[in-house]
This record gives sequence, C-alpha cells and structure tokens, in this order.
Amino acid sequence: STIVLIFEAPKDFTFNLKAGQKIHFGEAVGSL
Amino acid sequence: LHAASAAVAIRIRPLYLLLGTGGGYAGYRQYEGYKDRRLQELGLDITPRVAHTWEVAIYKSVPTRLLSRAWGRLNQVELPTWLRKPVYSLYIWTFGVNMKEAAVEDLHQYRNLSEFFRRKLKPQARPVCDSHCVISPADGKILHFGRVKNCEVEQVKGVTYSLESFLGPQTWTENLPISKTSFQDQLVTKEGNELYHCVIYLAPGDYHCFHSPTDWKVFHRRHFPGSLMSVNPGVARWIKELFCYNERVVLTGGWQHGFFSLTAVGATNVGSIRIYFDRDLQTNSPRYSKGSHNDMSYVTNNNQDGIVMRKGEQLGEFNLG
Repeated sequence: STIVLIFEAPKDFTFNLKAGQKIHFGEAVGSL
Repeated sequence: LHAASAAVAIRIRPLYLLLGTGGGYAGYRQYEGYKDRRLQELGLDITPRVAHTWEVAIYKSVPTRLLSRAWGRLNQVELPTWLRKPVYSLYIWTFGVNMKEAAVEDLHQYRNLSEFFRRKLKPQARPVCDSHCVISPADGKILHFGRVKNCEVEQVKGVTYSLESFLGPQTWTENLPISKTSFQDQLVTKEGNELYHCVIYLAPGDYHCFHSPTDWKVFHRRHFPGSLMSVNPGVARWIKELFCYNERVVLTGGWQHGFFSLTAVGATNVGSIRIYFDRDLQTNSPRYSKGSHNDMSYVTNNNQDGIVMRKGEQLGEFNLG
C-alpha cells in the first residue's frame, strides 16, 4: 500500500528526505 | 487410444501455448533489463521502461480485487493457538518485522494474520517530531517527493500520473478561483505558494496504521473504487498512472499554508482502507462501477471545521483483503 501527500506550501518549504530512504511514522518530512 | 491421446493433446496444447508465450515474454523482459543495465554501465541515463498499453490491459484483467478479498477471508480464519507462533514467526522472518516495537509482543494473542497485520505499536516506539511542520504519516519507504509541475505528479522518478485523475474533479470547495485555469493552480489558495507531494510505500512487514502528517482540518473524502494492482516500487516504475488505476481514498482539507491532502492507495494484499472517523467508508466491495467515485463532506451546518486532526493523531489503517 501507499500513502500520497499532496499539499500547498510557501516556496521555501524544504524536504528532509532522500528518495529510497526508509522512514518511520513521526519522523520529519519537511518544514519551512 | 488414438482418440484419447488426441483429447489429451488438445487439452495440453493451451498449456504449451501459455508456457510458450509466458516464457517468450519473460525472455523479452530479461533482454530489455540487460540492455538497460548495459546502458547504465556506460553511464547513459535511461528513461524508465513503462509498460505498453497491452501489458497494462493484461495486468488490469487479472481479478486482483477477487484475489484480495479471498486473501482477506483466508487471513480471518482463526489459527489454533499452537499454530500462531510458527505462522507469525515465518511472517516476521520473511518481512523483517520488529516485534519489540509492537504493543502486544506475545504472538499467541493474535487470533489470525489479519489481527497481526493490524498490530499497534508501543506509544513510545514512534516519537512525533516537534520541530517540523510535516511528519511521515506512516512507516515505509520514500518513493518520491518534490514540487508538483504541470499537473503531473511523479510516482517514482521519471514516471508520472495526472494530478486531476488522481484527486478527481475539484468539487470539494465552492469558492473556486475562476481566474485560475489549470487544475494545479486552482488547488493553490495563496499567492506565491507551490504544490508539493511525497509518496510513501508501505512494505508488507511495515506497521500499517497511518496518522495525521500535520495539524489540519479534513473537509472532504473521495473514495475511488478501482483495481488492486501491486504498488511495490518495481511496479510503480513500470506502470504509468498506477495510482490512478488503484482503489484509493482521498482526504482533502486545509492546513496553515492552504490546501492539504492525504491519499491512501490500496494494493493486492492490502485491499481495504479504514478511516477511523468515517464509518460510512466501505472499500474493496465486490460491486462498483468503473471510473466512479463517491464523496463525503465532513463540513456540516453545525460543524464548519470538518474533522480537526492534530499532527501524529491516529487517522486510519490498511487491512488485508
């Protein structure tokens, strides 16, 4: 199964991610 | 004897035909893979080889929903106590499940695999990050993330799907900005903002409940009945528009910066999706009309706020079958 987030944010929103990385619920996805 | 052998030959011929075509197709796929590896070794960038229309059509013709429901029925069969530990231990070993994080570690407590699949975690197992406004709603693997461009979202690098097909028509809000033409621009409510996306793949051994990724208000639910093809990364690289074919539940609403949505996409072994605050939602039911979707608004006269969700709050779960 898959979860897809699609959201609006200001231009300076940055992701704290790398494609292919494992992630746990509660860990940071991104912020301003 | 002659008639009997002819009858057997006639019966066996389709089997040979199937084996022949299947073998030929497997060989063709192997050769394509070999060519891609050679190009990669030469340092050439290869565009992902997406499936041809006829390959998608054949895959879509597989009764994945029926298989999924049968798989779900099988996993609801209560296991005798003595069989629980060996069965769940095999599952734990196969998919690398970490039972130390589970709220209930004693395998005998789970009556069937479906219950085991829906296991909860110890509260302290997943601390919620306070310093970031968006957190991961689930355990899994990041397939792709980034800015949405030209109304296309990437399911994996280089393979896209249409934002409008995925979310459906924008009927969840009345005050559509008429001036904006493209579907994507209509989603963005504040000047200067962008649209972002993040795709998280949950593997079979992962914890399969999902939580609220931020502080937001959920106004609307749209349930798309559909196929239940596998969504593992290999298939997501192969079938363009995969997420638009599959059964899914789209939750839309708003957060501090404007539009926000979370979509749970089902798969063959995990055909059912539950949203804890939406008891009317029925997924993976036998009958549905292709291309349909059914909507539910959580905004009512005496509840203009819809469903208020705090970051990290339990939101729903995927179930087997």
